[in-house]
Amino acid sequence: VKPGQGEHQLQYSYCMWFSKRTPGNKASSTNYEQNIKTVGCFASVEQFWALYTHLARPCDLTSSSDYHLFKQGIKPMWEDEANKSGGKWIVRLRKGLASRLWENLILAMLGEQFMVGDEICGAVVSIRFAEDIISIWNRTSSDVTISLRIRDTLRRVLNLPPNTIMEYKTHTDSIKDNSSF
Amino acid sequence: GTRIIYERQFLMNLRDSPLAR
Repeated sequence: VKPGQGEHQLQYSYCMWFSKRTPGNKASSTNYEQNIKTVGCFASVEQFWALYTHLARPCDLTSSSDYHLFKQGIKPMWEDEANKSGGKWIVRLRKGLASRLWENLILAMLGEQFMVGDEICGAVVSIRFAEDIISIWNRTSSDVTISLRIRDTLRRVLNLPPNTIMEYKTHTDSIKDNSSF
Repeated sequence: GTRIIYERQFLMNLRDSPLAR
């Protein structure tokens, strides 16, 4: 993708993906890859809005759905080259907050608010039965300085209360226990 | 090199630009 004439180019191009886990299907990386579909890619602010405004808001999705917004070339999978040594910050949200906080999160990512070089890989919003979860993925889970900067930026851009619990999980741990959260 | 940084409000303002629709 390329920005159109007169459009505001983003630092990186991104692709939006959507996945929905079918009930009764055991999680595995094979059916994960089958269940995840690209929704669209964009390189400019205008292209982002043109896509985003046509998508259902996270709060209107049914349970077990996820949006994944990743830099172009990075698959939203633990095993991807960019992700395999990485991890993610996880914030659990009570129902009703996901749409607004997801928008704030992705605007911060697209606008390069995290200030961690090319460390950010993407962001995910996960709609579940009793809670929703947003997460932001980075390349190098072993770099504490980077991960703390991401956490602090996340807290600021989401305007989270100081007592909000934020968990960091490496993708190798996710692979080991075959679980995202 | 220089990074392209956009504040939230700037991005919001572009939401209604004709190119975004």
